[in-house]
Amino acid sequence: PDSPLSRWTKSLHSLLGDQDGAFLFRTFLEREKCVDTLDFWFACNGFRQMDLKDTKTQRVAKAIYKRYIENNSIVAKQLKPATKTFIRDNIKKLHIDSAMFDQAQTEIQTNMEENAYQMFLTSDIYLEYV
Amino acid sequence: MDSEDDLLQKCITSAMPRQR
Repeated sequence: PDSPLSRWTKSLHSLLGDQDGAFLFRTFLEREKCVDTLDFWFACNGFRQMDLKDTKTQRVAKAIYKRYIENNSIVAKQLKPATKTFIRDNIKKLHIDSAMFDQAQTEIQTNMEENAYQMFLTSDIYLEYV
Repeated sequence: MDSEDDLLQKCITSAMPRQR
């Protein structure tokens, strides 16, 4: 009853907390050409754990912004304009804060829960694994 | 010094689940 597979169907969080689950979901998203949304989600979690006194943290914040938000990537398309503006202003003013990507991550997560996660649970790649 | 891409990759990897 508490097998990894039963946990995968419980929630997106439990899927992403499992190594095999996260790997399989990532493979699915690569096929669907939206793997950037998952990488962004993990990047937000990694960023939140970084030390704000470390100069690397500022460089990572900029890298996340450039890679996922500044351009017209799939992540940028799923974010509200106000959310993108908020992050852009923080980057420009060098207001680097652990929570600066929280709202963006929530928006991406909600989108994944409603779309990609549901599709994953009925996908061939998932059913074959099961 | 690591490139921004390397730092970003490390950040992503650090947040991924580890083997149970």
